[in-house]
Amino acid sequence: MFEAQLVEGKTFKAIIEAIKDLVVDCNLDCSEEEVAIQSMDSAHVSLVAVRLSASAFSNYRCDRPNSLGINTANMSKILKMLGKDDSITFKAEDESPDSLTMLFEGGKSTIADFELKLMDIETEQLGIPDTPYQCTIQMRADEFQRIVRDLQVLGDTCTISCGKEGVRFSVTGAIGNGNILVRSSDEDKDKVTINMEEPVELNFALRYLNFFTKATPLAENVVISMSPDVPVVVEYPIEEFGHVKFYLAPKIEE
Amino acid sequence: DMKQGSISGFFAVK
Repeated sequence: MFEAQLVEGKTFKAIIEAIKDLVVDCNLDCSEEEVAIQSMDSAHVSLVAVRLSASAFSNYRCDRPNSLGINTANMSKILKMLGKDDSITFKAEDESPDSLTMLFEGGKSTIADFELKLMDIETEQLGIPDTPYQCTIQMRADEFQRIVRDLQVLGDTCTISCGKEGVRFSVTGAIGNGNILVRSSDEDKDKVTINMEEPVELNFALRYLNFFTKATPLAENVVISMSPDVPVVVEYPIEEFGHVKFYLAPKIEE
Repeated sequence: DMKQGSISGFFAVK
C-alpha cells in the first residue's frame, strides 16, 4: 500500500507544471524514504530529477518500493481542479496498480477524489555522480528567469561564464549581442552568492534553460552548479523537503 | 558552429 498526504497540495501541482513541458511520461518512484522522479526529455538533452522526502508528507506509508507511471499532461489536467489551499492524499495498491487515487481536501465540507490511470513505463535510470562542482551560483529564481527570457530574443545559445567579477550570461545572434553580468551581493532583497574554485565557461541552449524556469514558483532561490565539460545543474530547492533539479548537456564546438 | 551534447553521453545507465 502506498498512501501519503501532502498538506500543501500546490507544491505537487507546481512540480508537475515545472516538468510537464520537458517530460511526457514518467514514473513516480515511491519508496520508504521518498517520492522521486527521474526522466530525460525526449531528445535526451536534459534530465529532470525530483525528490520529495517522506518528511514532506503528513502521513506517509509505503510498504514496498513502487513505480507509478503517469502521463504528466493528464496529471496536470486533474491538478487543475486542486484548490489553492487543498491537501492531496495519494493512494495506490502495492501490486502493479492500474490507477492512482488522489483526494483533494480543502474546507471541511468538500472532498474531491480522482483516479488517474497508470501505465508501465520502461525507463533507463542514469547514475549521477555526486562530485563537487567548480562553480556554484545562488541567486533569486525570478531574476534567473528574467535573464534567460530576455536573452532568448537575441539568439538560441547562452554562454554562461563564472569568473572573478561574477557570472556573465552572453548571447550572440543575428541582430546583435548581449551580456548580463550578475555579481555577488549581500543585499537581502537580491542576494547573490558565488562560490568559485576555478573559472568555468559553458554554452547552453536557451530553449532548455527557459523550460527549467517553469519551476520558479517552487523556490525563492535557484542554485546553478557548473564544472568544465559536464552538464550544468539548475536546482530549485523545495524548502527542506526535496528539490527539482534539471541537468543540461552543454553545447560543444564542432 | 556548436553541437548540442546528449545527457546520456555524460551519465551512465545504472
